[in-house]
Amino acid sequence: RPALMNAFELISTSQGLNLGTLFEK
Amino acid sequence: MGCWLSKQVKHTPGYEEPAVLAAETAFTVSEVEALYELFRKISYSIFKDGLIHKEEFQLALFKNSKKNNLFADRIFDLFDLKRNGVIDFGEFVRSLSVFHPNTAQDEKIAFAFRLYDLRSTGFIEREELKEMVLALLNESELCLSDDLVETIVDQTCKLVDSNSDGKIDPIEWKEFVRKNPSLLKNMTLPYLKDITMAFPSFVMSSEVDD
Repeated sequence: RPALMNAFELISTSQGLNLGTLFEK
Repeated sequence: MGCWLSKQVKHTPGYEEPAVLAAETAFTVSEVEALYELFRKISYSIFKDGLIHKEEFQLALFKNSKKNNLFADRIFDLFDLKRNGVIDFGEFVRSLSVFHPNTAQDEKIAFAFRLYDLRSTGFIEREELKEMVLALLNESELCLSDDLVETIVDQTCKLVDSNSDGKIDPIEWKEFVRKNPSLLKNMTLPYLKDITMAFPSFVMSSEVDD
């Protein structure tokens, strides 16, 4: 059976969780 | 007549000495000074009061002050340690320290748990997990059927909820993250190690006059 996506893996890709953009000039 | 200093350095409200913040966080004094420059930039972007309001946080994250996002809201709320609706400099530095590459993994695990525990019940519940998946899908314009969303949420709960009580507690979360360390990748910002290079002007001029 193919492995289903783990919901937390999905969530961790959210743009709202990418604080790196704070450091973009 | 005495001679008064003609210029006084004006700090933002809630300013704390870099040495104090450096002692409490993963940052060096010069890194805290560099963060002050970033903080000033964000906190003067709209309201110009030296405190980061949610709209300013959204503007810095998304280049759009009106873009609401469940996860950005959660991060803002966790950064707002005093729960007064704004982020001051001390809160900004202490919270960002969690994302420093040198910060202990356990601290990152605990922060991620609080982030996903949307209603602060001490557990990540199935409904919260589903709400986050739906928020992500909405943001990414990725379309998944309702059935598939339910299946993903169910499967994930089953994987993490080892005592099968229908919710994820901090111990289950910690065990799960230890087995799946990639879940913490968004809890580390490599930028924070190069912060003095990203914002060198403050470090060179030491104190900025208004």
